[in-house]
Amino acid sequence: IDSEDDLLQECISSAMPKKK
Amino acid sequence: PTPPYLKWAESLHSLLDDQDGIHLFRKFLKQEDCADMLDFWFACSGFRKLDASEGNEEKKVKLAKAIYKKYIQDNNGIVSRQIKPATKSFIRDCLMRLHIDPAMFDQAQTEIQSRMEENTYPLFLKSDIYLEYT
Repeated sequence: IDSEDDLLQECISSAMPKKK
Repeated sequence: PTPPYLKWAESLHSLLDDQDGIHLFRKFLKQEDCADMLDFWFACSGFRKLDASEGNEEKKVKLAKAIYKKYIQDNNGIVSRQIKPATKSFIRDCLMRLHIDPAMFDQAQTEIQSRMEENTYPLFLKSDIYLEYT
């Protein structure tokens, strides 16, 4: 089970552009 | 071709569309004690994306609560201070009724984006961090 912080971090990363 | 750092000066979106741009902007915001604004902006985008994908409801609820708790609940937080009271009530209501909507953070994200466009983004373009990079 993810902690809240991990979940948030994963969410933030998922919205970032991928390396070009 | 236009170097990326010149593109960053075109609009906030051009800046947030580039990994190095984000990294440098975040460094600047951290110095100004407002990196949470950028993290919140991306958290809102990520939340919307999560909802678009096949997903488990429990995770969405948990994530919506985590975003609320970290950035909105505390009225003294840098993000919370810049979101309208009505917008905060709307999000709180959604959570209380467990009405988890993909667009529930959209208005708050727009408000934070406007503050960045009016304030921190132009300051960033004049900052030593940016000028030294260029």
